[in-house]
Amino acid sequence: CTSIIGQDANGKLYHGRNLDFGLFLGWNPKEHTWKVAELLKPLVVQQEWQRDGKTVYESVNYAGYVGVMTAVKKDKFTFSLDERFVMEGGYVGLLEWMLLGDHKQKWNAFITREVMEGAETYEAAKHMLSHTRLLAPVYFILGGAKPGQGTIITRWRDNFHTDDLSTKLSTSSSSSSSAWFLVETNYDQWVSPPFYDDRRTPAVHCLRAAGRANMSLPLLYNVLSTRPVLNKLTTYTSLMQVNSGEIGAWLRSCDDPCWPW
Amino acid sequence: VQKSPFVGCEVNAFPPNKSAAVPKYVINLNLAPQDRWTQLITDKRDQLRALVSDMRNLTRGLLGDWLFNVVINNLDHLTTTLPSPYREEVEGISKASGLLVSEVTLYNIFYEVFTF
Repeated sequence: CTSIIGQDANGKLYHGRNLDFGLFLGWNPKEHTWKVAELLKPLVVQQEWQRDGKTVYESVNYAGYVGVMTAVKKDKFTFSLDERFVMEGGYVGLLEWMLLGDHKQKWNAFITREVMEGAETYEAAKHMLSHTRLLAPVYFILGGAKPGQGTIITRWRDNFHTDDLSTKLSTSSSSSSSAWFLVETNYDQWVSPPFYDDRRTPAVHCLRAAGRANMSLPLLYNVLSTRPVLNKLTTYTSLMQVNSGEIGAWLRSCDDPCWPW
Repeated sequence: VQKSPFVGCEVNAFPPNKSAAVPKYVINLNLAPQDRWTQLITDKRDQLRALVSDMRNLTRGLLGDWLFNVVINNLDHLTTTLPSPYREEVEGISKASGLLVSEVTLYNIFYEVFTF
């Protein structure tokens, strides 16, 4: 996955993401596609969650998944979730849940629903995402509605080991500041991504090349369409703008030559 | 597959093709959890069944027979431990799709555990 939050010169925030899924899950050597990724594409839908006839939030989901991976709550915050690969992964949490009866940890599917339905501010969402014990490690990418509100919350499974809360967008309007965007793929911010899966460097390069003056949803879409940010695992690209509540999603394919991940 | 995955920034991809836009559905939180997903899942029934069938096979291949059987044999029980309203939503998706409750649960845990 790749998630990007960008802030234009006026402090307006934009959030985009590619959802990549299905690595090592059935490579089709004839079509050059991943089987699970291809099966997921027809299930991508935009969902408008309503209560009492009013929109609570909108999300982009795989039909049948009850959690939330990409969403906007108008005038409040935008949200995306990226997988985090660590040794003590979600399978440990699941085994603890099933075999030890440890039900005090939250599934990401459930905490994301609770945040989208219950949190009324960026700060409240950030607190919930930062301090809840989780079944699986993950990156939460959260954007607010005011200049400077954007963070990558790097989560371990426990609720007292939350890293990188300090990663914020600058409130400065200086175009020279590198803090007018945040890019998260599937690696911790404080280490370089591995050479065999470096989507961060191309994304950062293309954002810097375009410049802050051009920050917009079209720029995010173009960056998210740049290989290998776009790759054979990418099922959809989504764009969000918090103040308008705008959200859109488009199915993706990556014609050869294209990196498998 | 090309040797170098990054060859330059894409500058003309926007706007996306309209035919690639995904359909929109309303999820009514006022409905009982079992009923919230009925319309969406009815429309996506065949696609969901195709994916879950594939996931079962892949999970067996990844975990091996022993661990797969441990997991799959516990999925019914696992569903009963899910908090409300998610347990009821999973049951509603099962009913609308014709999939077993355990299979819908497997689909929903896939993203959680895939990090291994």
